[in-house]
Amino acid sequence: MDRIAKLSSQRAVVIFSKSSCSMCYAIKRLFYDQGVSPTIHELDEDSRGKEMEWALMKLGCSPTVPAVFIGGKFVGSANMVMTHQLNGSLKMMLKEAGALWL
Amino acid sequence: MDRIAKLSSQRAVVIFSKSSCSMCYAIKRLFYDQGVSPTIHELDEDSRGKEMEWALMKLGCSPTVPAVFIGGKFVGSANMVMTHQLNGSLKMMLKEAGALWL
Ligand SMILES: N[C@@H](CCC(=O)N[C@@H](CS)C(=O)NCC(=O)O)C(=O)O
Ligand SMILES: N[C@@H](CCC(=O)N[C@@H](CS)C(=O)NCC(=O)O)C(=O)O
Ligand code: FES
Repeated sequence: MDRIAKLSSQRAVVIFSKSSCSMCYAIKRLFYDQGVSPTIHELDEDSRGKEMEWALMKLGCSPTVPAVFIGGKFVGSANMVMTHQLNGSLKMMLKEAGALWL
Repeated sequence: MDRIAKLSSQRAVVIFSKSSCSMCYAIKRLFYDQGVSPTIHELDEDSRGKEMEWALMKLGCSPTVPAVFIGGKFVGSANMVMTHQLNGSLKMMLKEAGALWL
């Protein structure tokens, strides 16, 4: 099982990011503001970052970051997360994954 | 005169950007959608990119991109451009710089 598959299924919400990317920051904020603490992997600060970047591109994430997984399933990049947020389905996904209780 | 000062005063609208940055893309789109053709310098594709990045940081642009100049004056990064767009002052700045005629 490659590293992305392993890491993305370990927590309810996992985000692959780059530390200097402001779009990634905005998506992290979106989760924090809902009381959710996503697990963040900064590809540019991780010794296996390049390997993970390749794996994300093989998954079809191109450009690569932010790549958001909820409940082990790939949700998408910033556009997809915003779409789910705006139509209300993000909250449901977070509840199903056990990241939100209320 | 350093390279940033020289390049930013040559055209009505000048944007220092990075080709893989989606926030930079969004700001470029903002100008294109108003019929303005900004001059774009992609720091990651320019042989003097690192030198210009340092010069931008010395100007106080940190993080560095997008850095937007209108009429040779530094307007700011994405946040500042959006603020000017929302309060209507961006159009005035573009008209004053001769980038918009209507
Ligand atoms: N449309 C995508 C855009 C994603 C994007 O452009 N990501 C950029 C960083 S902001 C990227 O991965 N660039 C290539 C890289 O940094 O390696 C989204 O919805 O998030
Ligand atoms: N608050 C700034 C954010 C700018 C920002 O974070 N820029 C990032 C890229 S999206 C950057 O320059 N990071 C350092 C780098 O790429 O060298 C804005 O309004 O645009
Ligand atoms: S690198 Fe600029 S928004 Fe991602």
